[in-house]
Amino acid sequence: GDIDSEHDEL
Amino acid sequence: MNIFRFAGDMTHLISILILLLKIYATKSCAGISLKTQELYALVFLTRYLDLFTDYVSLYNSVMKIVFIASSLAIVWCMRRHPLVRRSYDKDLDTFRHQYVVLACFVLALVLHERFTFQEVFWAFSIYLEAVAILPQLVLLQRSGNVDNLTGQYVLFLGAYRGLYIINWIYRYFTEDHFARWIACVSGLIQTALYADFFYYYYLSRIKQDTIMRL
Repeated sequence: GDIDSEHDEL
Repeated sequence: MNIFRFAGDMTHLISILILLLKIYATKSCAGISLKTQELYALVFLTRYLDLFTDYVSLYNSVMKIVFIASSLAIVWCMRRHPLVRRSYDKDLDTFRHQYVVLACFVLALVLHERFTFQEVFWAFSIYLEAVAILPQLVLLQRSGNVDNLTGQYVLFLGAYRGLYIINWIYRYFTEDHFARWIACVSGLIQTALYADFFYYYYLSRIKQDTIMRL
């Protein structure tokens, strides 16, 4: 998905 | 990815590995709350549902697998390992964590970024991680046993929280869209509860050392 929806933090 | 978040992930992982190695080396889990460890395993299992659907980076995927595996390994050791399970304080570790799970799930149904299966479980895992330390805090107040909760474990746990807060501050000032208020607010509550745990940990530590010296 687009970056801000993607949870890139663990 | 910034250095604070990377260091935060590393210290978080190290704290889990320290606990796992301590339990495995001493074959004892006295003073450790199985309920808190089960909540942590549930946090990782519900947060990383996107493990097979969204690929962020190799680091992200590898770390997700390592966190799930190490937290399940601790739960397995405390439940199944014949020597370790005998030292579990079953009658002291009586915090009703199922109510905490339910409360976090209801909150996630109300407060989330988007009402999708994955997002609701992501918010649930964020809220659950914030309160997962409660059974351990209660057990520590009851048993005062810090044998298996080594100072390094507490140190790395504190470093993990501190570095993540610095990471959020850093991201707030360097990225235009930084709208992760669920993780930030919940993370601050988590850090406050960890500070409470650390306070009782050091009280117990001082009491234990005094008794040893007498």
